[in-house]
Amino acid sequence: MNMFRFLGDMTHLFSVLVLLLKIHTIKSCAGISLKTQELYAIVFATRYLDLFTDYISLYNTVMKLVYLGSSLSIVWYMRRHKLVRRSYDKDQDTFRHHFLILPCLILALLINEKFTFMEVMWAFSLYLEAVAILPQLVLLQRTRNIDNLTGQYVFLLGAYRSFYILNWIYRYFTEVHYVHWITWISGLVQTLLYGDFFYYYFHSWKNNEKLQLPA
Amino acid sequence: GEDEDSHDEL
Repeated sequence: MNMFRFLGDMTHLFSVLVLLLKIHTIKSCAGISLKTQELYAIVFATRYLDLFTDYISLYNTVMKLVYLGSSLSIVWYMRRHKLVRRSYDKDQDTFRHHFLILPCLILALLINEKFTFMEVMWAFSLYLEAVAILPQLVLLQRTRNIDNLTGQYVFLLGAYRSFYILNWIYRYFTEVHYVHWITWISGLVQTLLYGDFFYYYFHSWKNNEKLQLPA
Repeated sequence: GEDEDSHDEL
């Protein structure tokens, strides 16, 4: 495992843990899209079906369980926790996320590395991850609420995307037969959409700062 | 080996 991949995993892990810890500590999820968090939970659940069939390494198994556990915990907090659910911007978080799932499933049935249940689910998880940030992007544009979307969360997600792309480039040049078009293209789409999210975040942040400054 | 498995990434 190269350093880019490891740093990518770590920043991805911290982005989820930071969000969970923040929700747990301040008992609020204002500004966070439940739709996006549910999509991430589905992404992890469908990608890591191989937990039951393949053993790659202890590292992989532990990381998969932590990603699954933490993303399901975030969804649980937002839906079930007495205080946290009250802070959820339900009326603003209106993106029809269910309509993302079916196209991703159809695409996975059509474009996959092998037409088996596991491979179709793997491809589905990649396509869904690529677009999972969309409800969060819409919520951010609508509410301009950047209180909870801390710089850390935005920074960590961006670092995760960047490190994974560096990892693919590194592996392409150092390993034989390392070519994964599905992973790369969906990863690239995800990074572009994230770039949009990043842009709006900083735009809102800058405007909010400006408002606080004396004229 | 590791490079034979296409799904060794998270």
